[in-house]
Amino acid sequence: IIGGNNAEPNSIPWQVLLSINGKRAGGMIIADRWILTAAHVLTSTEGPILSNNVRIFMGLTVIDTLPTSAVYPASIHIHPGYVNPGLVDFNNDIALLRLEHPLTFSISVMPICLPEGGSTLVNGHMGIVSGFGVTNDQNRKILTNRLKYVELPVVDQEICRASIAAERSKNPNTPLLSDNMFCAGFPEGGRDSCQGDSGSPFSMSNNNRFWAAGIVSWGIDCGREGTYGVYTSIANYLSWINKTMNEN
Amino acid sequence: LLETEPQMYGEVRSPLYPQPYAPNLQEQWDLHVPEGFQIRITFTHLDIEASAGCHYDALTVLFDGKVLGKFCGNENSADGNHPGSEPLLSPGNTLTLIFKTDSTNPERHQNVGFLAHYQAIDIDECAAEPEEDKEPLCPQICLNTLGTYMCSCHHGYKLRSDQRTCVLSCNDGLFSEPEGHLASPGYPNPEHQALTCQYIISVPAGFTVSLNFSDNFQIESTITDQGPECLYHWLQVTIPGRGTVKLCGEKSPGLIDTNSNTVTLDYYIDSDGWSRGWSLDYSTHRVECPFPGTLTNGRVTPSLSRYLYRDYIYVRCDTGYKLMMDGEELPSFSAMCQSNRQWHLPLPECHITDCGEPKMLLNGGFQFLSGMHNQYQSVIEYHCNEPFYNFLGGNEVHFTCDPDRRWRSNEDLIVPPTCLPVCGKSMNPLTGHQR
Repeated sequence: IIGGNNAEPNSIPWQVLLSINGKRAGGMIIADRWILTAAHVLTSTEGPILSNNVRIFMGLTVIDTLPTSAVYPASIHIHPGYVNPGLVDFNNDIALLRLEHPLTFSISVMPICLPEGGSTLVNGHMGIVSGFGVTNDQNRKILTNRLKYVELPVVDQEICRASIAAERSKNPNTPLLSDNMFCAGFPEGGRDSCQGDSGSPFSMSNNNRFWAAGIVSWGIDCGREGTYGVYTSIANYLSWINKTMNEN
Repeated sequence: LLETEPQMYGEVRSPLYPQPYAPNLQEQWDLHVPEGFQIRITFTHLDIEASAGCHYDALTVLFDGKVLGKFCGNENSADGNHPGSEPLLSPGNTLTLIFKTDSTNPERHQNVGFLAHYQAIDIDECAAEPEEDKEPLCPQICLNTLGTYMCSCHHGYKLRSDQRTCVLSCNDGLFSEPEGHLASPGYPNPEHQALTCQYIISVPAGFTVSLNFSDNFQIESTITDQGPECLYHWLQVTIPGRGTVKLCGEKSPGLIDTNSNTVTLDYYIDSDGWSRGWSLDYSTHRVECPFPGTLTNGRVTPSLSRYLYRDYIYVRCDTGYKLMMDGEELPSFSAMCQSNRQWHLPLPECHITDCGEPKMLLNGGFQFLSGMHNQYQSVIEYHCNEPFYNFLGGNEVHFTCDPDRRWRSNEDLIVPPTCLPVCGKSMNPLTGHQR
């Protein structure tokens, strides 16, 4: 998280830390057996990674004291529409992890709500993105072992598309923005999600109840002026989520 | 005809009937039915030349040579002697019919003769008055049967080998019917011979015998220094386990409840003296069992003022209670009053039912609002581990232990509610005061 704050203990109890072959990623608890994350964190150039290579940690804000007994997913369910061999197409960047044993929720481990069906995001509405990804110190990316969060506004889709198009003119390998994505961030930069936050929630709240609007997916650099973070729009995948959970 | 097997019924008709009969006829029919029966003959049609005294043509009916009737003419003729439709009855089991015609027949009217039917009629020998100076057929009891009769004797007598007369015999009186009548031999006439009679009334266990002596009671007593005693004539009543009592005198003992299912009566008189004897009606009653008692949280049915042998009682517990006996639950209970005046089972008890431990609630629990030990009418309230779980809106969380031993909600649910996770509620929300 760039430009954010340390999260207090139990403040984001749905936050999940994934450790996958030594890489960090994020996720969010949505039910007592299910964790929602980004598809790209669960794939490699050889295809989907093995579930026993995915370690799951919950209820933490500091990972200096990682519990020795991590949770391993019973199964990995990557959205069938996610096809991103060259890491240039993040459309459908969404995946589910199913746990073998149900969680018992507590003050530090709780699910986040899913969006209502048909809900849309309003430009400028603030959300919170959190994660254990890299942070910054005097314009340098540094590792952090603390859960951080930052508040970001939803960005107009066309403004975001234009910023990406400008980037593509310089670098044709820049991914495209699809309708399954939305952008959040400040045009002046300085506050953003970053590497290691992928899969973490972009949450919004109504009446002190948080719901997951997006999944940290991709971006151009982190916190750079004129670019925004791109998030998978969860509202577009409610039927797939429900179907996957019901069938498993 | 006599040599043939006797017939029970038959038909007789004149020669050529219903064609006119011929002159100069003399036909005879000898009818014969079995012994003990008599013959009844009915003329269905008779048309014989009419004449005064049936002098020319006639049908003569005879029994044992005696003329029972001589008939001629027809139903409408003024002359002659027509038998009409009334039957003729022979005194015995034979009857002779002789049909005789003269040499001439009337020219204008051709007589056709007769047609008659006969049948055997049982003779009620017992109803017959004895002939003068002769003894009745049976001195005591006469029983008419088909074709014959049988003699029988009153109790205290048995039939002699002549199958007619009776001889005193009063030692084989066993009475096992639920009620009956007994009397001393010859009662109420005095016997002028020594008697030693025994009567045993024995009914199944569970019944008691009551003796009800008639008022006309007379057994000779002997006056001694100590007053009247039953020295030479007596009726001894023996009740097992309760000793004996000798009865005599002229005062009827009236009603005696023996309280036993077996009673022995020994009647003794010597050849001297003068006793008319006694008679009694006996009846039986079922023995009584003690009142079964009352039951806490249950009731005994039926509610009777007395409980007698073979009566059944049933026990039903109040709603929410169960039948228990010796630590075991009974599906039902009934007990019968036995012949030994005891119930065959003691009364059970009614214990309050329980629903067992309520079903556990995942991520929740329950607490008792009322009652204890999961007993009938206990009320529990389920709760979820809040604030992390809660019920769906409207979920019924109060469950009551019902009579069918199930925990049930007011909405008739037996499955406890489900605790659903609460989503999106941080206990330590991200708030900051900096601007």
